[in-house]
Amino acid sequence: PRSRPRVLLKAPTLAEMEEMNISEEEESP
Amino acid sequence: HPVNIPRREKDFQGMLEYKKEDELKLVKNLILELKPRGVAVNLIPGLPAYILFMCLRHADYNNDDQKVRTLLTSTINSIKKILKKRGDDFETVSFWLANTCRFLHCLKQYSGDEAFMKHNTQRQNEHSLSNFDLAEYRQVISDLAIQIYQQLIKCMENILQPMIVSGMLEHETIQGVSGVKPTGLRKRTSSIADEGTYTLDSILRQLGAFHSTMCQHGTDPELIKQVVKQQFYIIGAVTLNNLLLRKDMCSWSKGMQIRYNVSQLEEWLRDKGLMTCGAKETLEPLIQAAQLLQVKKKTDEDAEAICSMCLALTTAQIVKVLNLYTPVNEFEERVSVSFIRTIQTRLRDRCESPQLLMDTKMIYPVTFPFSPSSLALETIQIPSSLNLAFLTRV
Repeated sequence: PRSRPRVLLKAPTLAEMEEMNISEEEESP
Repeated sequence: HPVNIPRREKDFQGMLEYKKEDELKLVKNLILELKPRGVAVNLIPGLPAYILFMCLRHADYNNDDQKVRTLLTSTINSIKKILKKRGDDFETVSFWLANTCRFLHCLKQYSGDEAFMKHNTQRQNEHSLSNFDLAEYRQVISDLAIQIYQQLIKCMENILQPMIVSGMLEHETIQGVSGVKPTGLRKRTSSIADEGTYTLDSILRQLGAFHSTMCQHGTDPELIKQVVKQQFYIIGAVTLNNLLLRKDMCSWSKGMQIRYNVSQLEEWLRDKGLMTCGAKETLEPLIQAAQLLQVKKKTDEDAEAICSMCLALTTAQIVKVLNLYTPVNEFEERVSVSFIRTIQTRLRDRCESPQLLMDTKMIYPVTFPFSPSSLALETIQIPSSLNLAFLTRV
Protein backbone atom coordinates (compact mmCIF):
# COMPACT_ATOMS: atom_id res chain seq x y z
CA PRO A 1 0.00 0.00 0.00
CA ARG A 2 1.28 3.42 -0.93
CA SER A 3 1.43 6.36 1.42
CA ARG A 4 0.95 9.12 -1.16
CA PRO A 5 -0.50 9.31 -4.68
CA ARG A 6 1.76 9.50 -7.69
CA VAL A 7 2.15 12.87 -9.41
CA LEU A 8 0.59 13.00 -12.87
CA LEU A 9 3.17 14.09 -15.42
CA LYS A 10 1.51 16.17 -18.12
CA ALA A 11 2.58 15.02 -21.57
CA PRO A 12 2.57 16.84 -24.89
CA THR A 13 0.62 15.09 -27.65
CA LEU A 14 2.48 13.20 -30.34
CA ALA A 15 1.76 16.06 -32.77
CA GLU A 16 3.16 18.60 -30.31
CA MET A 17 6.25 16.47 -29.89
CA GLU A 18 6.56 16.40 -33.66
CA GLU A 19 6.62 20.20 -33.74
CA MET A 20 9.27 20.23 -31.04
CA ASN A 21 11.20 17.77 -33.12
CA ILE A 22 11.35 20.03 -36.19
CA SER A 23 13.83 22.41 -34.60
CA GLU A 24 15.84 19.41 -33.44
CA GLU A 25 16.04 18.02 -36.98
CA GLU A 26 17.14 21.29 -38.49
CA GLU A 27 20.38 20.90 -36.58
CA SER A 28 21.33 17.66 -38.29
CA PRO A 29 22.62 17.82 -41.86
CA HIS B 1 39.06 0.24 -12.50
CA PRO B 2 36.71 -1.01 -9.78
CA VAL B 3 36.72 -4.73 -9.22
CA ASN B 4 33.47 -6.14 -10.50
CA ILE B 5 32.11 -8.38 -7.76
CA PRO B 6 29.17 -10.40 -9.14
CA ARG B 7 26.03 -9.74 -7.16
CA ARG B 8 23.20 -12.14 -6.69
CA GLU B 9 20.17 -11.33 -8.80
CA LYS B 10 17.92 -10.94 -5.80
CA ASP B 11 20.09 -8.01 -4.72
CA PHE B 12 19.11 -6.05 -7.84
CA GLN B 13 16.00 -3.94 -7.90
CA GLY B 14 15.41 -4.06 -11.65
CA MET B 15 16.60 -0.52 -12.34
CA LEU B 16 19.34 0.95 -14.53
CA GLU B 17 21.16 4.04 -13.42
CA TYR B 18 22.51 6.49 -15.99
CA LYS B 19 23.89 10.00 -15.93
CA LYS B 20 21.82 12.78 -17.45
CA GLU B 21 24.59 13.49 -19.98
CA ASP B 22 24.48 9.85 -21.16
CA GLU B 23 20.84 10.03 -22.26
CA LEU B 24 21.72 10.88 -25.88
CA LYS B 25 24.25 8.05 -25.97
CA LEU B 26 21.58 5.71 -24.60
CA VAL B 27 19.01 6.44 -27.32
CA LYS B 28 21.72 6.56 -29.98
CA ASN B 29 23.13 3.13 -29.15
CA LEU B 30 19.87 1.46 -28.22
CA ILE B 31 17.49 2.95 -30.79
CA LEU B 32 19.12 4.91 -33.60
CA GLU B 33 22.06 2.62 -34.30
CA LEU B 34 20.67 -0.77 -33.33
CA LYS B 35 20.41 -3.08 -36.33
CA PRO B 36 17.49 -5.50 -35.98
CA ARG B 37 19.21 -7.87 -38.40
CA GLY B 38 22.57 -7.80 -36.62
CA VAL B 39 23.01 -7.56 -32.87
CA ALA B 40 19.30 -7.60 -32.11
CA VAL B 41 18.75 -11.10 -33.51
CA ASN B 42 20.16 -12.70 -30.38
CA LEU B 43 18.49 -10.43 -27.85
CA ILE B 44 15.60 -11.54 -25.69
CA PRO B 45 12.43 -10.22 -27.35
CA GLY B 46 11.60 -6.70 -26.16
CA LEU B 47 15.00 -6.14 -24.50
CA PRO B 48 15.35 -2.51 -25.69
CA ALA B 49 11.91 -1.79 -24.20
CA TYR B 50 12.85 -3.39 -20.86
CA ILE B 51 16.15 -1.48 -20.75
CA LEU B 52 14.44 1.84 -21.41
CA PHE B 53 11.81 1.07 -18.81
CA MET B 54 14.44 0.12 -16.21
CA CYS B 55 16.19 3.46 -16.87
CA LEU B 56 12.86 5.21 -16.47
CA ARG B 57 12.25 3.39 -13.18
CA HIS B 58 15.53 4.75 -11.83
CA ALA B 59 14.61 8.33 -12.74
CA ASP B 60 11.19 7.79 -11.14
CA TYR B 61 12.78 6.24 -8.04
CA ASN B 62 14.92 9.36 -7.66
CA ASN B 63 11.83 11.55 -8.00
CA ASP B 64 13.47 13.33 -10.96
CA ASP B 65 10.52 14.42 -13.07
CA GLN B 66 12.72 16.27 -15.56
CA LYS B 67 14.78 13.13 -16.19
CA VAL B 68 11.62 11.07 -16.65
CA ARG B 69 10.23 13.59 -19.14
CA THR B 70 13.38 13.95 -21.22
CA LEU B 71 13.96 10.20 -21.36
CA LEU B 72 10.40 9.62 -22.59
CA THR B 73 10.65 12.44 -25.14
CA SER B 74 14.04 11.27 -26.42
CA THR B 75 12.78 7.69 -26.66
CA ILE B 76 9.66 8.65 -28.61
CA ASN B 77 11.52 11.03 -30.93
CA SER B 78 14.31 8.51 -31.57
CA ILE B 79 11.85 5.77 -32.47
CA LYS B 80 10.13 8.17 -34.84
CA LYS B 81 13.45 9.19 -36.33
CA ILE B 82 14.59 5.62 -37.03
CA LEU B 83 11.23 4.85 -38.60
CA LYS B 84 11.48 7.90 -40.81
CA LYS B 85 14.91 6.77 -41.93
CA ARG B 86 14.22 3.07 -42.34
CA GLY B 87 10.45 3.00 -42.56
CA ASP B 88 10.51 0.89 -45.71
CA ASP B 89 12.40 -1.92 -43.98
CA PHE B 90 9.90 -4.43 -42.61
CA GLU B 91 12.31 -5.79 -40.00
CA THR B 92 13.04 -2.35 -38.54
CA VAL B 93 9.36 -1.41 -38.40
CA SER B 94 8.32 -4.77 -36.92
CA PHE B 95 11.14 -4.57 -34.35
CA TRP B 96 10.07 -1.12 -33.13
CA LEU B 97 6.40 -1.97 -33.18
CA ALA B 98 7.09 -4.94 -30.88
CA ASN B 99 9.33 -2.88 -28.59
CA THR B 100 6.99 0.13 -28.46
CA CYS B 101 4.15 -2.19 -27.45
CA ARG B 102 6.32 -3.88 -24.85
CA PHE B 103 7.31 -0.47 -23.44
CA LEU B 104 3.61 0.47 -23.29
CA HIS B 105 2.79 -2.82 -21.51
CA CYS B 106 5.60 -2.15 -18.99
CA LEU B 107 4.24 1.33 -18.29
CA LYS B 108 0.90 -0.30 -17.48
CA GLN B 109 2.18 -3.39 -15.68
CA TYR B 110 4.31 -1.31 -13.31
CA SER B 111 1.98 1.70 -13.10
CA GLY B 112 0.64 0.75 -9.69
CA ASP B 113 -2.85 0.67 -11.17
CA GLU B 114 -4.55 -2.44 -9.78
CA ALA B 115 -6.27 -3.18 -13.08
CA PHE B 116 -2.85 -3.94 -14.59
CA MET B 117 -1.35 -5.75 -11.58
CA LYS B 118 -3.54 -8.86 -11.50
CA HIS B 119 -0.93 -11.18 -13.01
CA ASN B 120 2.12 -9.66 -11.28
CA THR B 121 4.28 -11.51 -8.79
CA GLN B 122 4.80 -9.83 -5.45
CA ARG B 123 8.29 -8.85 -6.57
CA GLN B 124 6.92 -7.29 -9.74
CA ASN B 125 4.49 -5.24 -7.67
CA GLU B 126 7.38 -3.99 -5.59
CA HIS B 127 8.87 -2.71 -8.85
CA SER B 128 5.94 -0.40 -9.60
CA LEU B 129 6.72 3.24 -10.33
CA SER B 130 7.01 5.14 -7.06
CA ASN B 131 6.52 8.81 -7.79
CA PHE B 132 4.94 9.52 -11.14
CA ASP B 133 1.69 8.71 -12.88
CA LEU B 134 2.56 8.35 -16.58
CA ALA B 135 -0.99 7.84 -17.90
CA GLU B 136 -0.68 10.77 -20.33
CA TYR B 137 2.61 9.44 -21.68
CA ARG B 138 0.99 6.04 -22.09
CA GLN B 139 -1.54 7.68 -24.40
CA VAL B 140 1.24 9.29 -26.45
CA ILE B 141 3.07 5.98 -26.74
CA SER B 142 -0.14 4.23 -27.73
CA ASP B 143 -0.59 6.85 -30.48
CA LEU B 144 2.99 6.20 -31.57
CA ALA B 145 2.29 2.45 -31.71
CA ILE B 146 -0.71 3.13 -33.97
CA GLN B 147 1.51 5.16 -36.32
CA ILE B 148 4.11 2.38 -36.39
CA TYR B 149 1.39 -0.21 -37.05
CA GLN B 150 0.14 1.79 -40.03
CA GLN B 151 3.68 2.07 -41.32
CA LEU B 152 4.13 -1.70 -40.94
CA ILE B 153 0.98 -2.29 -42.99
CA LYS B 154 2.18 0.09 -45.74
CA CYS B 155 5.58 -1.57 -45.77
CA MET B 156 4.07 -5.03 -45.99
CA GLU B 157 1.68 -3.87 -48.71
CA ASN B 158 4.57 -2.55 -50.81
CA ILE B 159 6.20 -5.98 -50.66
CA LEU B 160 3.02 -8.01 -51.25
CA GLN B 161 1.36 -5.82 -53.87
CA PRO B 162 3.53 -6.83 -56.86
CA MET B 163 3.01 -10.53 -56.03
CA ILE B 164 -0.75 -10.62 -55.72
CA VAL B 165 -2.09 -10.48 -59.30
CA SER B 166 0.60 -12.77 -60.60
CA GLY B 167 0.39 -15.27 -57.73
CA MET B 168 -3.37 -15.29 -57.15
CA LEU B 169 -4.70 -14.86 -60.70
CA GLU B 170 -2.21 -15.22 -63.51
CA HIS B 171 -0.04 -18.12 -62.46
CA GLU B 172 -1.72 -21.46 -63.00
CA THR B 173 -0.83 -24.34 -60.76
CA ILE B 174 -3.74 -26.58 -61.71
CA GLN B 175 -2.75 -28.02 -65.04
CA GLY B 176 -5.17 -29.02 -67.72
CA VAL B 177 -8.33 -27.31 -66.49
CA SER B 178 -8.11 -24.34 -68.79
CA GLY B 179 -8.85 -26.15 -72.03
CA VAL B 180 -8.97 -23.51 -74.75
CA LYS B 181 -7.66 -20.26 -73.40
CA PRO B 182 -10.18 -17.43 -73.31
CA THR B 183 -9.41 -14.65 -75.75
CA GLY B 184 -7.06 -12.05 -74.46
CA LEU B 185 -5.39 -14.36 -71.94
CA ARG B 186 -1.88 -13.15 -71.47
CA LYS B 187 -0.37 -16.40 -70.29
CA ARG B 188 3.26 -16.80 -71.14
CA THR B 189 4.07 -20.25 -72.39
CA SER B 190 7.85 -20.19 -72.21
CA SER B 191 9.28 -21.50 -68.96
CA ILE B 192 12.01 -18.89 -69.22
CA ALA B 193 9.40 -16.15 -69.31
CA ASP B 194 7.87 -17.61 -66.15
CA GLU B 195 11.08 -17.12 -64.25
CA GLY B 196 10.86 -14.05 -62.14
CA THR B 197 7.07 -14.06 -62.09
CA TYR B 198 5.42 -14.53 -58.74
CA THR B 199 3.45 -17.63 -57.87
CA LEU B 200 1.17 -18.50 -54.97
CA ASP B 201 4.23 -20.05 -53.34
CA SER B 202 5.99 -16.67 -53.46
CA ILE B 203 3.04 -15.18 -51.55
CA LEU B 204 2.99 -18.01 -49.00
CA ARG B 205 6.74 -17.74 -48.48
CA GLN B 206 6.45 -13.99 -48.00
CA LEU B 207 3.63 -14.42 -45.48
CA GLY B 208 5.82 -16.93 -43.66
CA ALA B 209 8.74 -14.49 -43.61
CA PHE B 210 6.57 -11.67 -42.20
CA HIS B 211 5.19 -14.04 -39.56
CA SER B 212 8.53 -15.42 -38.43
CA THR B 213 10.05 -11.92 -38.23
CA MET B 214 7.20 -10.72 -36.02
CA CYS B 215 7.46 -13.83 -33.81
CA GLN B 216 11.22 -13.37 -33.50
CA HIS B 217 10.69 -9.78 -32.36
CA GLY B 218 8.29 -10.91 -29.64
CA THR B 219 5.25 -9.21 -31.21
CA ASP B 220 2.11 -9.87 -29.15
CA PRO B 221 0.11 -12.77 -30.63
CA GLU B 222 -3.02 -10.62 -30.62
CA LEU B 223 -1.22 -8.01 -32.71
CA ILE B 224 0.11 -10.62 -35.13
CA LYS B 225 -3.50 -11.73 -35.69
CA GLN B 226 -4.49 -8.19 -36.64
CA VAL B 227 -1.55 -7.88 -39.06
CA VAL B 228 -2.44 -11.21 -40.71
CA LYS B 229 -6.10 -10.20 -41.07
CA GLN B 230 -4.97 -6.98 -42.78
CA GLN B 231 -2.61 -8.94 -45.07
CA PHE B 232 -5.41 -11.25 -46.14
CA TYR B 233 -7.73 -8.29 -46.72
CA ILE B 234 -5.19 -6.74 -49.10
CA ILE B 235 -4.67 -10.02 -50.95
CA GLY B 236 -8.44 -10.50 -51.33
CA ALA B 237 -9.16 -6.91 -52.35
CA VAL B 238 -6.35 -6.60 -54.91
CA THR B 239 -7.22 -9.98 -56.44
CA LEU B 240 -10.92 -9.22 -56.68
CA ASN B 241 -10.32 -5.75 -58.16
CA ASN B 242 -8.16 -7.21 -60.90
CA LEU B 243 -10.65 -9.94 -61.62
CA LEU B 244 -13.32 -7.25 -62.00
CA LEU B 245 -11.20 -5.40 -64.54
CA ARG B 246 -9.95 -8.29 -66.65
CA LYS B 247 -12.07 -10.35 -68.95
CA ASP B 248 -9.32 -12.97 -69.23
CA MET B 249 -9.68 -13.65 -65.49
CA CYS B 250 -13.40 -14.34 -65.63
CA SER B 251 -13.62 -17.96 -66.67
CA TRP B 252 -14.70 -21.23 -65.09
CA SER B 253 -11.08 -22.42 -64.84
CA LYS B 254 -9.92 -19.20 -63.19
CA GLY B 255 -12.67 -19.74 -60.63
CA MET B 256 -11.19 -23.17 -59.98
CA GLN B 257 -7.67 -21.77 -59.68
CA ILE B 258 -8.75 -19.01 -57.28
CA ARG B 259 -10.58 -21.50 -55.06
CA TYR B 260 -7.48 -23.66 -54.94
CA ASN B 261 -5.32 -20.63 -54.07
CA VAL B 262 -7.73 -19.59 -51.33
CA SER B 263 -7.60 -23.12 -49.88
CA GLN B 264 -3.80 -22.84 -49.76
CA LEU B 265 -4.05 -19.53 -47.91
CA GLU B 266 -6.46 -21.15 -45.46
CA GLU B 267 -4.03 -24.01 -45.02
CA TRP B 268 -1.33 -21.48 -44.18
CA LEU B 269 -3.60 -19.94 -41.51
CA ARG B 270 -4.32 -23.39 -40.05
CA ASP B 271 -0.63 -24.21 -39.97
CA LYS B 272 0.10 -21.01 -38.02
CA GLY B 273 -2.87 -21.47 -35.64
CA LEU B 274 -4.53 -18.34 -37.02
CA MET B 275 -7.88 -19.72 -38.17
CA THR B 276 -9.83 -17.56 -35.72
CA CYS B 277 -8.19 -14.20 -36.42
CA GLY B 278 -10.80 -13.09 -38.96
CA ALA B 279 -8.37 -13.32 -41.89
CA LYS B 280 -10.32 -15.97 -43.77
CA GLU B 281 -13.51 -13.90 -43.59
CA THR B 282 -11.79 -11.02 -45.40
CA LEU B 283 -11.47 -13.31 -48.46
CA GLU B 284 -15.22 -13.89 -48.63
CA PRO B 285 -15.90 -11.47 -51.54
CA LEU B 286 -13.15 -13.18 -53.57
CA ILE B 287 -14.42 -16.66 -52.66
CA GLN B 288 -17.92 -15.72 -53.79
CA ALA B 289 -16.63 -14.22 -57.04
CA ALA B 290 -14.79 -17.49 -57.73
CA GLN B 291 -17.96 -19.46 -56.99
CA LEU B 292 -19.90 -17.15 -59.28
CA LEU B 293 -17.52 -18.05 -62.11
CA GLN B 294 -18.26 -21.72 -61.55
CA VAL B 295 -22.02 -21.95 -60.98
CA LYS B 296 -24.65 -22.35 -63.68
CA LYS B 297 -25.94 -19.04 -64.99
CA LYS B 298 -29.01 -19.81 -67.05
CA THR B 299 -32.33 -20.38 -65.31
CA ASP B 300 -34.37 -18.42 -62.79
CA GLU B 301 -33.33 -20.97 -60.15
CA ASP B 302 -29.67 -20.25 -60.99
CA ALA B 303 -30.36 -16.54 -60.54
CA GLU B 304 -31.96 -17.16 -57.15
CA ALA B 305 -29.03 -19.32 -56.05
CA ILE B 306 -26.55 -16.63 -57.12
CA CYS B 307 -28.42 -13.90 -55.23
CA SER B 308 -28.51 -15.88 -52.00
CA MET B 309 -24.85 -16.99 -52.38
CA CYS B 310 -23.18 -13.67 -53.22
CA LEU B 311 -23.95 -11.69 -50.06
CA ALA B 312 -20.41 -10.32 -49.72
CA LEU B 313 -20.44 -8.92 -53.26
CA THR B 314 -22.21 -5.74 -54.34
CA THR B 315 -24.72 -5.83 -57.18
CA ALA B 316 -22.23 -3.90 -59.32
CA GLN B 317 -19.61 -6.58 -58.71
CA ILE B 318 -21.97 -9.48 -59.45
CA VAL B 319 -23.19 -7.88 -62.68
CA LYS B 320 -19.63 -7.06 -63.74
CA VAL B 321 -18.44 -10.65 -63.29
CA LEU B 322 -21.44 -11.94 -65.25
CA ASN B 323 -20.77 -9.45 -68.04
CA LEU B 324 -17.10 -10.33 -68.20
CA TYR B 325 -17.64 -14.06 -67.99
CA THR B 326 -15.89 -15.72 -70.90
CA PRO B 327 -16.49 -19.35 -71.93
CA VAL B 328 -13.34 -21.41 -72.24
CA ASN B 329 -14.69 -24.04 -74.56
CA GLU B 330 -17.50 -24.82 -76.96
CA PHE B 331 -19.65 -26.50 -74.26
CA GLU B 332 -20.16 -23.21 -72.48
CA GLU B 333 -22.06 -20.07 -73.39
CA ARG B 334 -21.77 -16.43 -72.50
CA VAL B 335 -24.18 -15.21 -69.84
CA SER B 336 -27.35 -13.95 -71.54
CA VAL B 337 -28.45 -10.35 -71.23
CA SER B 338 -31.83 -11.50 -69.93
CA PHE B 339 -30.18 -13.52 -67.14
CA ILE B 340 -28.21 -10.46 -66.04
CA ARG B 341 -31.43 -8.41 -66.07
CA THR B 342 -33.10 -11.04 -63.88
CA ILE B 343 -30.24 -10.77 -61.39
CA GLN B 344 -30.43 -6.96 -61.40
CA THR B 345 -34.18 -7.06 -60.76
CA ARG B 346 -33.78 -9.49 -57.89
CA LEU B 347 -31.08 -7.38 -56.27
CA ARG B 348 -32.85 -4.04 -56.83
CA ASP B 349 -33.96 -3.71 -53.22
CA ARG B 350 -30.57 -4.35 -51.67
CA CYS B 351 -29.34 -1.41 -49.58
CA GLU B 352 -25.71 -1.03 -50.56
CA SER B 353 -23.17 1.27 -52.13
CA PRO B 354 -22.85 1.24 -55.93
CA GLN B 355 -19.18 0.45 -55.34
CA LEU B 356 -17.44 -1.70 -57.94
CA LEU B 357 -13.85 -1.84 -56.68
CA MET B 358 -12.77 -2.61 -53.12
CA ASP B 359 -10.77 -0.03 -51.18
CA THR B 360 -7.31 -1.61 -51.09
CA LYS B 361 -6.00 1.15 -48.80
CA MET B 362 -8.53 0.48 -46.04
CA ILE B 363 -6.85 -0.36 -42.71
CA TYR B 364 -8.83 -2.05 -39.92
CA PRO B 365 -8.57 -0.16 -36.61
CA VAL B 366 -5.82 -1.66 -34.44
CA THR B 367 -5.91 -2.35 -30.70
CA PHE B 368 -3.08 -3.31 -28.35
CA PRO B 369 -4.59 -5.58 -25.69
CA PHE B 370 -2.62 -5.41 -22.43
CA SER B 371 -0.10 -8.23 -22.33
CA PRO B 372 1.92 -8.35 -19.08
CA SER B 373 5.26 -10.11 -19.02
CA SER B 374 6.40 -12.71 -16.50
CA LEU B 375 10.01 -11.61 -16.95
CA ALA B 376 11.61 -10.46 -13.67
CA LEU B 377 13.31 -7.10 -14.29
CA GLU B 378 16.04 -7.83 -11.72
CA THR B 379 17.28 -10.79 -13.79
CA ILE B 380 17.82 -8.77 -16.97
CA GLN B 381 21.43 -8.49 -18.07
CA ILE B 382 22.67 -6.25 -20.83
CA PRO B 383 24.81 -7.88 -23.53
CA SER B 384 28.07 -6.04 -24.17
CA SER B 385 27.22 -5.93 -27.89
CA LEU B 386 24.73 -3.14 -27.12
CA ASN B 387 27.53 -0.77 -26.04
CA LEU B 388 25.67 0.32 -22.94
CA ALA B 389 28.44 -0.19 -20.39
CA PHE B 390 27.65 3.28 -18.98
CA LEU B 391 24.41 1.88 -17.50
CA THR B 392 24.69 0.50 -13.96
CA ARG B 393 22.43 -2.27 -12.71
CA VAL B 394 20.78 -1.20 -9.49
